[in-house]
Amino acid sequence: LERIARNKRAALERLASAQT
Amino acid sequence: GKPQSTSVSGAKGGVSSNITPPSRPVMESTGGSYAGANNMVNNGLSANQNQVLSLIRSCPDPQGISIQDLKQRLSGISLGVIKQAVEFLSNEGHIFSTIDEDHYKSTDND
Repeated sequence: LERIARNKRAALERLASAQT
Repeated sequence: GKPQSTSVSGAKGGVSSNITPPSRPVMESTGGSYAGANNMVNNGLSANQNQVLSLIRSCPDPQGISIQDLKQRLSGISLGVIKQAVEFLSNEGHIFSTIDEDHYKSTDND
């Protein structure tokens, strides 16, 4: 499902920005 | 005439002191020695959030785990607390919703 991939990408970006 | 003898000896004892400092102990506060303290925060998360996160991590389904499943497995935690933890973890990027807002999967388990 595209929604899953899209949400995962967004989550990974949030995780990356939260860990800086 | 008088004989004069002048002897100048310019020998300096050159001792270079290159002492390398010993490695300093660095204060690290990653309290990871004891796992099992339930109210102990490990990585900035509360105990409930950690439980929710580890449950979501342990779910192998591609669509993730549902909040109902989380509630069943975390029988000691109320649904509201679980939803709060899920929302927090989602905001932090640890988890994300998959097929709908009730199914979640973890990002760091891939």
